[in-house]
Amino acid sequence: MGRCIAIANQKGGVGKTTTTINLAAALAAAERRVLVVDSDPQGNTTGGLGERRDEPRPTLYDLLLGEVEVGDIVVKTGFPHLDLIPADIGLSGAEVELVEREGRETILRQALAALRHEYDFILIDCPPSLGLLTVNALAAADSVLIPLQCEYYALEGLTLITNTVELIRRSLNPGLVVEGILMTMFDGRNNLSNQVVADVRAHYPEVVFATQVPRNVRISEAPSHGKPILQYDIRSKGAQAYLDLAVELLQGRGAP
Amino acid sequence: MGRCIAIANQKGGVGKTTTTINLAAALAAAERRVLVVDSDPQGNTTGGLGERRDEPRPTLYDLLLGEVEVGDIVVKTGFPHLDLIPADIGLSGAEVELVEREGRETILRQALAALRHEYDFILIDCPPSLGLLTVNALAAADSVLIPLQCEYYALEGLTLITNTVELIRRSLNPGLVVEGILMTMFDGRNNLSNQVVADVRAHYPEVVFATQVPRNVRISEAPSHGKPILQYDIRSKGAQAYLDLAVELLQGRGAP
Ligand SMILES: Nc1ncnc2c1ncn2[C@@H]1O[C@H](COP(=O)(O)OP(=O)(O)OP(=O)(O)O)[C@@H](O)[C@H]1O
Ligand SMILES: Nc1ncnc2c1ncn2[C@@H]1O[C@H](COP(=O)(O)OP(=O)(O)OP(=O)(O)O)[C@@H](O)[C@H]1O
Ligand SMILES: [Mg+2]
Ligand SMILES: [Mg+2]
Repeated sequence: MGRCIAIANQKGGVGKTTTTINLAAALAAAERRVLVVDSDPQGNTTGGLGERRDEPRPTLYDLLLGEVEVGDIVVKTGFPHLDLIPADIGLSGAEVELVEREGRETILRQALAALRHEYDFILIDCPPSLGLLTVNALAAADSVLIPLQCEYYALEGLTLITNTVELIRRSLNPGLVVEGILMTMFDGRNNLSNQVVADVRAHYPEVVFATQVPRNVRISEAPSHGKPILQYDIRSKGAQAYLDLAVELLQGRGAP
Repeated sequence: MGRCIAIANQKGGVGKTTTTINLAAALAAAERRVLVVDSDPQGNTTGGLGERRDEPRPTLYDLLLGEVEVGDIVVKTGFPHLDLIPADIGLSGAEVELVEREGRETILRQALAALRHEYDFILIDCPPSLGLLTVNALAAADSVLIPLQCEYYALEGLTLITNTVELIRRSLNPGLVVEGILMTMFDGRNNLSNQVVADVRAHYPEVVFATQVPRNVRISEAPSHGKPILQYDIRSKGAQAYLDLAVELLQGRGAP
């Protein structure tokens, strides 16, 4: 039975998509069978894995509306052991269309249930909001990985996501835990970066990953080539950081 | 009659809040009367102007639900000529609660109508989504300023916001125009940055501001002091860029 991890944070631009793609690629390189679910209407995870967003095919939207079976929408990416459930802008319609639906918060959990045994890891990339798509991901997941940019606004917003996780745990998903907080775009030369890291490690000592992802221009170049950083530049600091993160996740940071 | 400008882009972390606060402060320094409306439940514009987000007072949420008059929620910030309509996480409830409401897309436009004559500029900071809060801002605005981070995913997502502006123009707000595209976090030493700028200037020659905001650590430090960059460090490159942007806006880039 695979582990399902939601990659979530309502703050925008903190590295949710970058972490989803590159952690997935690192786990796949370690021969784990990985499914990536793009639940952001922007479709950045879909594009960053080299899949066209404007391809006429069913996406997560069609699955949530119950029009297709989950098996019909899984895409084999060009990367071994790495499959994708794609998204496109049509998914933004789901937020409004599902409001009236019975059990609207657990549609994704039910849809993914049929697949759980086929993968070692299912990673769900979330949009920058705490709306129905993110709630569905948190209800479906065993744990949530929170990417946190080393910036003030990101730090200010951390309690918003941790409060939401707590709410979901009490109402929809009693087993939900925080997999970890991942510091991203860390720049050791910059005071603010160091201050934010020190603050977060002091307040959340149990849950911050030892791995920190440095700001690394190769990471931001990779998506324009439709590749994870491992395939784009394995020697880069960014690739190394995500390989370290995969190892940390596989070894279990002491988490149950 | 003042100009109302929405600062919008569904891509997260591109500099919407940073542009709202610092353009507002630059216009206020030029003795224009400015109102900033924080329509993002994260409340970063509220926090970045030094106002506490957890202060027990009415916010934009109460205005949209019709429980207060607009005059009751305007906060005088510590900065001359700069007022604020604050937000907090409660605002995220509005997205769901307003779905059933008649005329749900133009509630903000009606609420702000009473204030338009009191300000030279009204700037609306939007959340990173194309949901009801952003739609309300686009329906209320005369124009939309699109901050665009010099990164691949931001470039990929540009058509999503320009398409939405076109939809709003045809359905809710025939006068809505693009005020301009503002390149943010530009780093001249980095190929990707230069490529993205060249691409955007080639595709949208008429609408890209001449002013580009460089990546500047002082900009990201200012919010932790609750101040715009002008007040935090007037000599910084970031402060200079936002003063240049205000001048460009006031002189009219030849726009009607
Ligand atoms: N460690 C890093 N070093 C340099 N650039 C990075 C790094 N991580 C992410 N980026 C870049 O920063 C931008 C934001 O990252 P990303 O899009 O992954 O964040 P996100 O949280 O998914 O954004 P959104 O909230 O819009 O979904 C992207 O352009 C990405 O390429
Ligand atoms: N020119 C700049 N140089 C350096 N840092 C910047 C610059 N502009 C913005 N930042 C920082 O980048 C981060 C993202 O900016 P900001 O929060 O303004 O974006 P946003 O589009 O409002 O994000 P969201 O989508 O979450 O609302 C913030 O931590 C901010 O301080
Ligand atoms: Mg993303
Ligand atoms: Mg913002």
